[in-house]
Amino acid sequence: LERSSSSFSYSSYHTLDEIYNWMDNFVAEHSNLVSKIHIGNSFENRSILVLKFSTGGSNRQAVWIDTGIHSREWITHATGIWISNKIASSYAKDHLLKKILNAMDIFIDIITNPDGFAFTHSMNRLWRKNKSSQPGISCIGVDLNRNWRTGFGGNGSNKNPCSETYRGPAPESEPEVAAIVEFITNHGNFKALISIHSYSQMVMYPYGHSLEPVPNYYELFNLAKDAVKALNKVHGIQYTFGSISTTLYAASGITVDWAYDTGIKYAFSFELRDTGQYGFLLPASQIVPTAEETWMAIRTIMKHTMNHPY
Amino acid sequence: QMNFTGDQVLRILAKDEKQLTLLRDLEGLKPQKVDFWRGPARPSLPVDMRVPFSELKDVKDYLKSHGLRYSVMIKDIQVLLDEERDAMAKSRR
Repeated sequence: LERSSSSFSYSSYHTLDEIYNWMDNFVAEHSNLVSKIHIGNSFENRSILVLKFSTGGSNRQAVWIDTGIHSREWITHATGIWISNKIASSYAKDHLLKKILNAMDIFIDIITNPDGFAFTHSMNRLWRKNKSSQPGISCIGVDLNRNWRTGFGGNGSNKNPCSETYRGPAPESEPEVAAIVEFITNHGNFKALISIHSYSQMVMYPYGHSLEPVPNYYELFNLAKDAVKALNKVHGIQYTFGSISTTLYAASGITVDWAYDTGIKYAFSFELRDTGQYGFLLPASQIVPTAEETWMAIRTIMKHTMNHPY
Repeated sequence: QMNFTGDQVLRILAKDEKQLTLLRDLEGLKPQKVDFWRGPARPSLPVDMRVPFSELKDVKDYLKSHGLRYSVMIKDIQVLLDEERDAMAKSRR
């Protein structure tokens, strides 16, 4: 296993163990800024680890970023790793990032679905859900992005355990979801949440479970527009943006709806680039360009959050 | 590791809501066979569907018989997966 994060290849895909090993090296090398928090365990009892980027203070306003909730979307984990390294390596040079980190903490959950991710390496590369099982039910796994409380059980999810969008037996029934809910709720001061998926080239905000616009719809529309513009400037990739239910489809029990209803006004879901050739099986050569453009969109959202405290 | 040799991803452009419904019906007709990578959402958005090799003929006949236009986005998934695995091994070395 690598001895230091500098020999880690940020333009390649990695296994669960390699990523966890990278995390340890990365935290050790940036211990003045980064720490690792264990927020819970998955269904198969793997650790759920979150990287915390903080310059001090206690219980500061915070930004949450998660990747890999759908395990087969490896480009999202790779983007989360690249962004983590970008924050640590450019913090001292990037004046805006320094301001953001002097005001807020950033938490990144890179492997939100560790069991599913391990399974994509060991058995089924196209596995999407987690690995939970229930007595008497032949199909395995719950779509973790349908298991959140807000809108749970709506028509944008499936009650069939064999479906790829199976919502699970009850809201927050899945330990991977319950761990995040508990962590964010106990922290109590998250002001932005960004959940990264692949693919469709979209930046979206709540709601997914209903067509009703959220109260600060107009602010989110303009912020998504700015984020998409910042993203486009990097490599010319065009994203669409809007609320989930009007831009994509009805989706019930999803992360960003729960976050919004919990009081996190700046909640966004990203669907990363779609080259029209690979779906979420993007070649490793696209990891860095994808992460570079995604970072500029995230940086835009964090800047707005910092400048609009609530 | 499961093998996906011959599996294809079809990109379908549904003209209207009726055609989107026909695609949603496919999930019921072929349970645990078709895997939507981009689910049927709205006529302006493509639908990407992974079809196992064993079901390809049936599914393509179904699409044709209902006038659903499609293109083959990924001709053989296993080829991509093998390339990905090789790239990871090379990077590790």
